[in-house]
Amino acid sequence: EIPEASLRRLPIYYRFLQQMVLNGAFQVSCADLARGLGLDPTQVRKDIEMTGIVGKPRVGYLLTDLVRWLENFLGWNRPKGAVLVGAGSLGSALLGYERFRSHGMEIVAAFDIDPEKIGQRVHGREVQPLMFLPDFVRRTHTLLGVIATPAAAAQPVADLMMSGGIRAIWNFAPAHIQAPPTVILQNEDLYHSLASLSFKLENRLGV
Amino acid sequence: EIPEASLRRLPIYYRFLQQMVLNGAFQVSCADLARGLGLDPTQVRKDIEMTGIVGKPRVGYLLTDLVRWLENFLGWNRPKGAVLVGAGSLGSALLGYERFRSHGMEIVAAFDIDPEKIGQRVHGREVQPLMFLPDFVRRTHTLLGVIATPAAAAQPVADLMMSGGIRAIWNFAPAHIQAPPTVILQNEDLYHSLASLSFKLENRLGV
Ligand SMILES: NC(=O)c1ccc[n+]([C@@H]2O[C@H](COP(=O)([O-])OP(=O)(O)OC[C@H]3O[C@@H](n4cnc5c(N)ncnc54)[C@H](O)[C@@H]3O)[C@@H](O)[C@H]2O)c1
Ligand SMILES: NC(=O)c1ccc[n+]([C@@H]2O[C@H](COP(=O)([O-])OP(=O)(O)OC[C@H]3O[C@@H](n4cnc5c(N)ncnc54)[C@H](O)[C@@H]3O)[C@@H](O)[C@H]2O)c1
Repeated sequence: EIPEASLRRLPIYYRFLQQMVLNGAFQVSCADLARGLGLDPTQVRKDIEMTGIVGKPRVGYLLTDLVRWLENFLGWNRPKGAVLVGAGSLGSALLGYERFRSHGMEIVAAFDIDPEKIGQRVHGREVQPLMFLPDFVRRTHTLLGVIATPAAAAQPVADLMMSGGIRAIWNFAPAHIQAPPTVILQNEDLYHSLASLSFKLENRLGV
Repeated sequence: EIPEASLRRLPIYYRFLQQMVLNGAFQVSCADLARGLGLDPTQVRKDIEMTGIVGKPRVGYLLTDLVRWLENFLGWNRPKGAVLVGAGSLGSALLGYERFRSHGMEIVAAFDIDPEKIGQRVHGREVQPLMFLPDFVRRTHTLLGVIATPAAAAQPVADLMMSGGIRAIWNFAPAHIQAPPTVILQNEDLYHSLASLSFKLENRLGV
């Protein structure tokens, strides 16, 4: 079992390593990586070793090997199809974001209940009526669902996704979704960050 | 010092409590809250007590007291002005999101470098040229800055914000920003979630 915190740090290393490749470097050690990012070298080494890659003693890793290894470890080189429900302002921003494709996800279809949006194309994908979702998921074996609806709709939409066969849900609505343990649930509730930001701002600076 | 994880859980309790108020309930105990959310009651109690509120033995709390207490603890009843830089697709979604105001933040101004966007109004705020940012921040004593620019622009924009007096930065760009310890930095890098989702999807389901 890989600690969640380590998993979430890997994209920071990955980006820095890509930058090093662009700057023409060939090799990298955990100490280099830690120094470049201002992080604890012991933690960086633990995170990298957790992915199972073995480095050369004292030298470290060939840069392109490490980049490719991380991509493979995270599954970023095998983008998985995803459906998005809620083609509103946040949903459209997510649909328009090309870079998801090189990070393991491609949004292949969008669904909504608003008659004004159904049939429109948003960043190249036609918005379909919500009731077509379970069929689409079953037919295409889509495993990943993204929720960008109002909070009240989040649980019913999650249930509809799971009924079609969705196994992982990325939820942007501020709602606490219940799902069986076989479904991977990732809440991206921006309020968590706002809680932490606002508390820290008030207390550190005595605002 | 309050643990970050506890701080980030408070919005989940807050939302559930608000729901209970809407359903006409008057009192709540930590055990009720834990049961309703399917969470560990010991952790819920620890989180709530950390905010300093004292409940009545065996009964718990008056619901409206607890809701108001959490709002005040998080500073959500005192919205802080924020500036946003990068009025693109994600930035516009953030500008259009009214609910930030009741969670401690109000975006009062937007800045960009794109001549096609400068002078346009996005959800009621006029997009201003980036070079006006430091002056605006100094004049209005704005403490909070939101970054929604491409990754390459994130550090220079953060530096510009800090030069004007910004003391907390909410960064949506996938870039590792360096800031002095006196500045509160909250990275909302969606790639962290994507790393965790994609890894779990690959490994749990053997995709
Ligand atoms: N916009 C942001 O910056 C932002 C920030 C934080 C959180 N969020 C959260 O993201 C979600 C979307 O926010 P938004 O600003 O895009 O809102 P929005 O109103 O612009 O979009 C919501 C979309 O969901 C659709 N919808 C409503 N009920 C539905 C249902 N039952 N099934 C399918 N589609 C349905 C609507 O027709 C609309 O297109 C909300 O839960 C919001 O709280 C948004
Ligand atoms: N759209 C999404 O769903 C999404 C998802 C994940 C991450 N992000 C991140 O959020 C950021 C914004 O993404 P987007 O999709 O809105 O991109 P976008 O291109 O639509 O918007 C970027 C905006 O930043 C402005 N800009 C560029 N350089 C600037 C500078 N030096 N100073 C001020 N403004 C500048 C551009 O003019 C543009 O208006 C990016 O870093 C992206 O990686 C976006």
